Amino acid sequence: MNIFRLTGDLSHLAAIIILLLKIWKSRSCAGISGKSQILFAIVFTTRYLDLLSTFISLYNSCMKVIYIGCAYATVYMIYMKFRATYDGNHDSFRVEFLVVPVGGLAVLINHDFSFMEILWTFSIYLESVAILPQLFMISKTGEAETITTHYLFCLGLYRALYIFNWVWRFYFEGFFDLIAIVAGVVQTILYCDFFYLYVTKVLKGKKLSLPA
Amino acid sequence: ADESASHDEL
Repeated sequence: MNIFRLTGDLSHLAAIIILLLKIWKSRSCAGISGKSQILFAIVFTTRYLDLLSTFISLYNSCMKVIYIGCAYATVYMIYMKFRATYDGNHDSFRVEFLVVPVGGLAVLINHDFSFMEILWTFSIYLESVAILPQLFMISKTGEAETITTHYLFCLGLYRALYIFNWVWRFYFEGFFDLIAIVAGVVQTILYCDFFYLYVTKVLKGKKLSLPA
Repeated sequence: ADESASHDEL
């Protein structure tokens, strides 16, 4: 554990909680992509199956349980509790174009051709692109609520901190996991455009809206 | 190298 990984995990946790609180407090999931949230629920489920087989640390297990629990709670709020506020018309990204290639890639490029390992690899690849339906939705509507941008910023920050974590681990532990690193870098790049808008607009007190 | 020995990250 190093400071980048800890702050990365906490930033990830903050993102998840910001999203849950936004939906809960406003009683609305307007502007949130239910498809991205389903993808994240799939990501956590397929990655954290090792909760049942491997114990790493109390921290590790607790965080996994919290992430999975929050992911399903978010999906429940979007598709059940506050379904009436879900903006399905604008959430039109075709997720099969992500899930199918990612599944194929996980079978082809992995550390070990075993059930658990392929699921882990699938979750890593899927996480790297799971935010695309959300970004697509924002580009389609041309705007995002400020609280939604805070959520996205925390999520992107988590990815960026994980890259620093891998640099740290490579230098001080000689550890690197190429699959996680490549997927993580891809994922972080997807946030770059958003980071730019966040810094130039949201942090200056303006609402995030895209030019028509 | 056995990179996949343990996935200790979240």
